Amino acid sequence: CLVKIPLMKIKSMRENLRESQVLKDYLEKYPRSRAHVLLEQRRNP
Amino acid sequence: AVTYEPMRNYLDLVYIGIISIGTPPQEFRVVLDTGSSVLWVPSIYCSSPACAHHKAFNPLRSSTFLVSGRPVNVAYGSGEMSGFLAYDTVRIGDLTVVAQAFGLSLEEPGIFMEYAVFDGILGLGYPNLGLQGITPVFDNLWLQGLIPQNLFAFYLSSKDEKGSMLMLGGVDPSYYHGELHWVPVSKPSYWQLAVDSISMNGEVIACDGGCQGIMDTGTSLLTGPRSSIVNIQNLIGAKASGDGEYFLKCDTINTLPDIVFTIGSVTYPVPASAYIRKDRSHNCRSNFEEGMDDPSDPEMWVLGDVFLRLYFTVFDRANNRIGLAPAA
Repeated sequence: CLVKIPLMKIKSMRENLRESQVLKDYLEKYPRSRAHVLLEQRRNP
Repeated sequence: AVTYEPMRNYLDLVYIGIISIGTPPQEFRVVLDTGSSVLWVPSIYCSSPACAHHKAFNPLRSSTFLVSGRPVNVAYGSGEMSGFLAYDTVRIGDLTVVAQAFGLSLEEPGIFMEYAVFDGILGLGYPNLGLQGITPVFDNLWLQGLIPQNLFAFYLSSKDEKGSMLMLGGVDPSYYHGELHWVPVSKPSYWQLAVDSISMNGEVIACDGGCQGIMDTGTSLLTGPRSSIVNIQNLIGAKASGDGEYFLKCDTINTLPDIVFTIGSVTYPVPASAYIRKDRSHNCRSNFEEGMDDPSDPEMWVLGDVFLRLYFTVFDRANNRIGLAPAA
């Protein structure tokens, strides 16, 4: 009864961004603190 | 209905699975993510450029579709989606879940997802991590009697494009060596457990006195508190680049020692060949990354795919425990 779901290994979003030469722009524009800001907004609405 | 996933960063994700939604089925490539609990895919009503790059669900083509209209917003470490809640039949492998709640995106701001190869995300975390009052996919698999055991397991292959596997409702022992070591889930929300220490050459280099770790298929790297990560980068000779990555000399893969995670008094070595990754241009980067600082738990580590490739992992909802064994 065990069900196996095959997973595929794919190229990462970082690799795609890097190959498109937009990784640095992306990281500058969307710093990881974005979710942290939203978390703080939830705590202190 | 807003859910926050502050630790999510899908930039480095490389494993996806295929599910279908609706009648007749519409296929989607999704991340099977133990660090979140919501299923969402793009909708045909999404106007963001990111949605144009992915398969979008068309409710008009599904005879089993039900709309809730409840707004949904999911914020990730690397972007966000907003949309509305709906219900439809979801198929994963040979299993068919009826009336599964899921999010349909109306907006995926920025270029988050634009460069992603996957269409959406299927969360396998505990229900309280997701939307209030909504039953996640795995809970419905169990509640609708579709799986014999209330657990699932991941085998992540490091070499092949194929070969990685999510097991639902049971464990195939041919995917690991030796015995599974069980560790209790310390906080049933994420798949979180207590880590005893992190050491190198027999000396504790992080997590001194214990810390918390999250087993997360939706995170690629090993993330931890800033001070600990900086310490480890220094110890392995990794230098920061302008864009937050740490580079090191590729030949150190052969000389650097294992970094050992001790969990439940059992040691789980991570060799340099795992914590250093070489790209196609033969540049080598550290697989340790600063995590999102969580004020409620400053000593939080996320053990992502780098760790899960080495150790077959069972996520046992029935007993709220995590099983670990060296991957075959």
